[in-house]
Amino acid sequence: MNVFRLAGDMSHLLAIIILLLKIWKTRSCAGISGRSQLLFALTYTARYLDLVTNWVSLYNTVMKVFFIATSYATIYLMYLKFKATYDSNHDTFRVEFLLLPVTILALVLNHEFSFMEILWTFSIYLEAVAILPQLFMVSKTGEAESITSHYLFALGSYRLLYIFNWIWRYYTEEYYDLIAIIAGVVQTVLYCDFFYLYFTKVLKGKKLQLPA
Amino acid sequence: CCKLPQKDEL
Repeated sequence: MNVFRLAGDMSHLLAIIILLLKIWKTRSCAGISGRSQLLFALTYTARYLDLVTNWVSLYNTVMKVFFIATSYATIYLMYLKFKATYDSNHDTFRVEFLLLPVTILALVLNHEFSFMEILWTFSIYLEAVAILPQLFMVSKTGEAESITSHYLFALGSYRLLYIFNWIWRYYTEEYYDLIAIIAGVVQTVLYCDFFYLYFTKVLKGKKLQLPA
Repeated sequence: CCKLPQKDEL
């Protein structure tokens, strides 16, 4: 554990809390992509099945349980409790275009052809692109509420901080995992455009609005 | 051959 890793995890935690609070306080999930949330739930389910086979630490276990539980809680809020506020008309990204290539890639490019390892690889690749339905939704409506922008910023920062963590670990422990690193870089790059808008608009008190 | 390192990241 180093400072980048901890900051990354905290940023991830913060993103989820922001999202849940937004939905809960406003009693609405308007502007949030249910498809991205479904992909995240699938990501954490596939990755954290090792909860039962691999003990790392109490921190690790608590975080994994939290990520799985909150991903399903979000889906419950979006598709059941506050279903009437879910903006499904704008949430039209075809997730099969992500799931199919990600599945094939996980079967071909992995460290070991075993059930758990392929599930882990699948989750790493899927996480990298899981935000695309959400970003697509923002570009389709041309705007995002400030709170949604803060959520996206925290979520995007998390993998960026992990990249610094991987650089740190490479030099201090000679540890690196190419699959995680490349997917993490792709994941972060997908947020670049959003980061730019966040710094130039949202932080100056303006609403995130895309040029028409 | 080589055992994979333990996955300790989230």
